[in-house]
Amino acid sequence: EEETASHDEL
Amino acid sequence: MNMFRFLGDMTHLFSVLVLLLKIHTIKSCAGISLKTQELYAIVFATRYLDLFTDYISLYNTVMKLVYLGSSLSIVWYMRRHKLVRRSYDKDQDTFRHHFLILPCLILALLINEKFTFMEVMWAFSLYLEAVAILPQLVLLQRTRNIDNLTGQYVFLLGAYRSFYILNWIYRYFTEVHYVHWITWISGLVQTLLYGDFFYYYFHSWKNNEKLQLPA
Repeated sequence: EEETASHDEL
Repeated sequence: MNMFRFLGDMTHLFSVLVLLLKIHTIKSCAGISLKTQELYAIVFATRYLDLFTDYISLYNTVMKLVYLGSSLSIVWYMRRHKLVRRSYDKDQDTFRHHFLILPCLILALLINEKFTFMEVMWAFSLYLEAVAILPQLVLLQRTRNIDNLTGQYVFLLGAYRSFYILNWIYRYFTEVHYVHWITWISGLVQTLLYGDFFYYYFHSWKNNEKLQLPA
């Protein structure tokens, strides 16, 4: 399951 | 934060600053596609919706504000500034960029990491960014003679995503479970679109001649 944590890249 | 990603961000920042510098100093946007600039403004607006909800780092927040501010000011310059707008050749910049927005939105509704508004908007911004350069590349083909700053702008824009691809490879091997197919495939498509531009850019640079794209 791809983590959908906040996206840390610009 | 790894070196590739930092280089990617700096290249991206530099590309935007080169463009702003060109527009601000010579008060001209000749050879620049307003459509691409508008698409980038939409990309940043939809990607940085979490600007005020997710605090990741000062760097992240500052860079988001800089990208948003610069892309909006470029669009403002090209639309509103009395001198700059005169140099915008709208009859050449005819790529129907609206046709890019809807498919990206539909694709984002179908393929996303989670069916929430934020995630759909995030996926949309990635798909849109992948194709946002198309109006600019079409305009370059049309106007043929590319001035240095425009050529550098497009080159840096392509280079930034290439650094990001190296960053994703690096993160894949160094971080557990770091998998983002949506980002990776969009980023790859985006970089491939610059392929022929890079080819002609290096040729012109090697033979030290003016950059000419084939008709």
